[in-house]
Amino acid sequence: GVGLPIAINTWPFTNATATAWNAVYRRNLSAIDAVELGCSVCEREQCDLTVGYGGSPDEDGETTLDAFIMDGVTMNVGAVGALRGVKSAISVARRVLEHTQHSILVGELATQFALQMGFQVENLTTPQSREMWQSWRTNSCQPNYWMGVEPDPRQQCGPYQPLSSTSDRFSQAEYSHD
Amino acid sequence: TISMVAIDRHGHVAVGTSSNGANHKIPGRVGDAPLVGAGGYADGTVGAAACTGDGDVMMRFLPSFLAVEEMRRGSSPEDAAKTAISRIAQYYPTFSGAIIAVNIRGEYAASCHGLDNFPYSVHSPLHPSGVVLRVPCV
Repeated sequence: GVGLPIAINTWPFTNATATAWNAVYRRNLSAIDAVELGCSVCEREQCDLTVGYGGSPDEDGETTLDAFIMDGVTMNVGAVGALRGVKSAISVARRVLEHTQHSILVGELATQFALQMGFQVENLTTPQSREMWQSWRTNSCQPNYWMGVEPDPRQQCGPYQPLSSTSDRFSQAEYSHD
Repeated sequence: TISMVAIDRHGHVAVGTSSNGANHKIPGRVGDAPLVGAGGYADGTVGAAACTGDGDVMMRFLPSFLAVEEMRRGSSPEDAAKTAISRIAQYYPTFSGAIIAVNIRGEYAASCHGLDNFPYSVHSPLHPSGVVLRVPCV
């Protein structure tokens, strides 16, 4: 088609798009190469701090990475979830695609897989992500994703535990009345 | 999150995503980015789609898969993207997210919800120097 080749991605991460375009247009590489190269740019550049190391710290202040790559010709998939300590998540995902019969590896065990594939373990925390986390802690851990637990997650940090049945009844009595 | 679709000179389609997830997530949480059909989906006979946004909500609707299936049924990328976003909005009217959809002819579109004129980046023969486009949300 007249519209091919093409590289397109969410958000104005133009260096990533340009790299993918260069791969398919000038270097005559495959689409899967282009996607890996393009997403890798954002992992290195920490696009909007929503990609790569040093962003979106979890409740413990740790940055973990999710990545996925899919070949539309073979319908083969490789993915990693909650990958710890490895910066090149999209490339690890591609190793899952190319060197396993699985589709997704997660967590610390995905890190062990990455090590076998020759990747290095590095600290994904940066001074900026630590500051984001400390600011969140200072703000009583607001906002957070907990519900139905005590202490009240809208006011306090954890650790939390499920609301006891007594608390449930109290809650109902308190909020469901005429 | 970056979610990307590429189609090479041979018409081969691929999709990829990379994300560090949600701020202050509960440790162990995984978003939509690594999930097939949620963060992205590709079918070499149809095209591909890729998403960004509130992954905890979006993953429940497999929007990338839905958009590709809509294109398989003959929808344009624009209509397919809108269908996928509207399906989520029907159940979660306050969710924020976006999708890009591309067919194997290189026609593309985006749709979004809860964002301000969602921007996406394109390089193609029509835009060899690259362009950032914006789409108003449904």
